[in-house]
Amino acid sequence: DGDETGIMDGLLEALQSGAAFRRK
Amino acid sequence: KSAIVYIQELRGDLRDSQLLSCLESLRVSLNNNPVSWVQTFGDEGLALLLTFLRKLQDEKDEPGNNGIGVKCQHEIIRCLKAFMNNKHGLKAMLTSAEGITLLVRAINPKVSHMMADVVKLLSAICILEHPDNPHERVLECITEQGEEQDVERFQPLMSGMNKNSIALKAGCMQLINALISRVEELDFRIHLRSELMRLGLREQLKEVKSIENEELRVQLLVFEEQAEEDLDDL
Repeated sequence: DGDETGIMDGLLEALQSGAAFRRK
Repeated sequence: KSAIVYIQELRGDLRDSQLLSCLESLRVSLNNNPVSWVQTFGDEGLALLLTFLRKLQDEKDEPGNNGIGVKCQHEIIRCLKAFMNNKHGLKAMLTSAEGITLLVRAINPKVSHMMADVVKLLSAICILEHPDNPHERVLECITEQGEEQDVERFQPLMSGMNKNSIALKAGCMQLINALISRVEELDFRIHLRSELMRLGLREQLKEVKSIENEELRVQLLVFEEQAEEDLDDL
């Protein structure tokens, strides 16, 4: 959905919680 | 105010205090209006923000800088964060010629609160799944900026780690983790870690361990786990 907002907020949250770094 | 009115204002000859109040109001609008509003602000609005950011960065060492210029720079960074909070804005920023370069130039350890926001935004850009590999561009820009300033490329990050601000230490650790974790080649990840250690990260990590803070603890754990996994693979 191109109108979705909060992308940056989501990325920042994933970085802060460490979830962004979990190996797939 | 409509997005068009902001564009007209930013095109005009704004003095520092007028610019600051325009940017503060723009940030609120970018945060609170629908995506269509941000889209109308669009490439043209982004280009104006980036032009102001470059101009203010170039002026930073001129005498008579009373601090408003720095406040305006920080407000532009906050506007960029709000602008990039949707796919259209994010794409516009990634495809702009100077967006990432100017964010990297804003890594200024003399302004801890702004640098903390900047390194977090750059970390977010690094972890984006995108065919252009944004983390490579971020690293390239960091390297170019180091060459331009004639310092080791990660020296500004190490200076940030040295500051008292926990938010800044955590932001720097995030960017280090984001940069290293996205690199595909094991050798290069190990190379980046040793480059950072040589610049003093080892001592910084010891200090970080002694600080009781959840955000720092998470980043430290990520750094150590990934380093261990890579050593095992090696």
